[in-house]
Amino acid sequence: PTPIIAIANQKGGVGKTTTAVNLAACLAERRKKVLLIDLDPQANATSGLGLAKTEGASIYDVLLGDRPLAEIIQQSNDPRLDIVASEVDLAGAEIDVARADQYLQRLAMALEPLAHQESYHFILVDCPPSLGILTMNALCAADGLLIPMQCEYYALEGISVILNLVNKLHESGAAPRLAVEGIVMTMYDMRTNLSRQVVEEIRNHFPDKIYDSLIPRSVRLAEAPSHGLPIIAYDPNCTGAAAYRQLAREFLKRRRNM
Amino acid sequence: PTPIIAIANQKGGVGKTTTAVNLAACLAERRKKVLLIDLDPQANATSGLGLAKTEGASIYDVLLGDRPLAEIIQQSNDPRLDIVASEVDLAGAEIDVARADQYLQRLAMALEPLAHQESYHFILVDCPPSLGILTMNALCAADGLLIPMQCEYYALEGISVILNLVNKLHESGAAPRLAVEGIVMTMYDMRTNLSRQVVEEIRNHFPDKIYDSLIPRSVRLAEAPSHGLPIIAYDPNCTGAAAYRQLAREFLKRRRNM
Ligand SMILES: Nc1ncnc2c1ncn2[C@@H]1O[C@H](COP(=O)(O)OP(=O)(O)OP(=O)(O)O)[C@@H](O)[C@H]1O
Ligand SMILES: Nc1ncnc2c1ncn2[C@@H]1O[C@H](COP(=O)(O)OP(=O)(O)OP(=O)(O)O)[C@@H](O)[C@H]1O
Ligand SMILES: [Mg+2]
Ligand SMILES: [Mg+2]
Repeated sequence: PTPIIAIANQKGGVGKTTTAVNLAACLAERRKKVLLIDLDPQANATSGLGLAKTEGASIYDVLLGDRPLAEIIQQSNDPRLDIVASEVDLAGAEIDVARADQYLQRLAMALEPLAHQESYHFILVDCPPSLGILTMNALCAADGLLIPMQCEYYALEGISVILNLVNKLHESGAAPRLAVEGIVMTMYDMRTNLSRQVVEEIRNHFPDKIYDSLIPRSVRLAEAPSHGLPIIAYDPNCTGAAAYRQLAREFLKRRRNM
Repeated sequence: PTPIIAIANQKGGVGKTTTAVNLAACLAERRKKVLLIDLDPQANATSGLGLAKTEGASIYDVLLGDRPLAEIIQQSNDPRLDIVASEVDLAGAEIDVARADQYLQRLAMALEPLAHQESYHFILVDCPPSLGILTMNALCAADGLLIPMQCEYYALEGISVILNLVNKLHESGAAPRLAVEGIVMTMYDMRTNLSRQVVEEIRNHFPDKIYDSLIPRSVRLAEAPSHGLPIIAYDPNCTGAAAYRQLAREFLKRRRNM
């Protein structure tokens, strides 16, 4: 079945959405068919790909079993990249889903038929900055967890929390297929010692998990969402585009060797 | 009674903790007695002030009524700045608090006796990156909401969501005293058009809310937490220290003119 990759980290602002949108676009450029699911009520991945946040378009009803997933899949500007949009109502879903049966498996159950149809090469899920019900659903549905990690001190502190959670979910059977796909270092600024120190710390602690590709801090990456475009459409020759293309290559290479 | 200021924004990584820690330290430097409450399970404000995350030290038991607040107040290196630490257990509080009576008023009830003792000039509350139960408790307990806002596009999108919530909580009576204290622009990089455009957009939409003080992007601000120090102790003469001192002056001036 189609591998499902959760892009999560409870630390805020580490580049989850930027990685979800740009990795999805770079995989599509390499002729992979990708579905991106925006599971964050902030709906940044939705606007980052140029879609409007429309009421009723989010995965909310699907998680409660009131609507089939196929009905809410939308096309993006790229024929190989589809998206399930989000909207602010999704914030209310946490409480409703928490009261539903098998509340951690709602996304897994909704995605299972689609994953078995294999109409996509990958399903990516952009998560909100917390380890609440929505992120837990993504982890329980996922085959892999991709952790974007800012090259800063506060981001360093939280990494063991999410890694422990992955072990607990895997061992308890709530997330039977879940393994750490990799850690991608973002907003790397080669001019500062702080960035180098944080990368070194992660390389020492998790040598087999960290991707070689480092995503540099680049204002072009921060500008692209205001045009509703992934970086390879907004500024195909900038350092940010090159870095995400490299990450897509490395992501595919690791998957082949799994 | 002592004014309670919530520092909140559901967008992740916008500088909530950096603002909470450094504004608290700058107010203490101006001879104000301040209590900083870390309401985020990530416990970044706790480590940002050099305290250890110890199990059982968080506000978790206080929110459930099992322990008085006074028992968990700790001293920081600064005699005028006290802190209520956080730890990872606090993540479990969201579910337990949601099931308690008056689940939105738990923090307000816990803080009320302390606010009436007036042993502090200000109580600041650092919030997690969400509009879940913990942040809602902070808003319902607060007199003012300080919104740190990164000078970037995704941060712009979320501002109306939290402002609408403030109106709803105020009108419904859940947060009777709550008003927007101000919007502080963070990580301002004068070299980029993006920063200038976002600041202009906020100035146009919320001219009476935005602080004049702009917090510049400065690596010294990102380095200070790894030493467990606020910026005025880590590098008192850097641009980040000057900017937070200016914000403290402006914050006090606005409060006086209220
Ligand atoms: N490599 C980069 N260089 C410069 N800016 C970046 C980079 N990656 C992301 N950004 C910008 O930093 C901010 C945070 O990134 P993003 O929103 O993708 O993080 P996030 O983890 O999804 O945040 P949240 O926790 O709120 O979901 C955004 O304004 C984004 O445009
Ligand atoms: N003005 C600044 N210049 C440079 N770096 C900054 C600045 N303000 C904050 N930072 C750094 O940016 C990152 C995000 O800031 P911070 O953690 O304070 O945001 P937050 O809103 O509290 O995040 P979260 O949503 O996870 O709670 C941190 O690594 C911090 O050290
Ligand atoms: Mg995001
Ligand atoms: Mg924080």
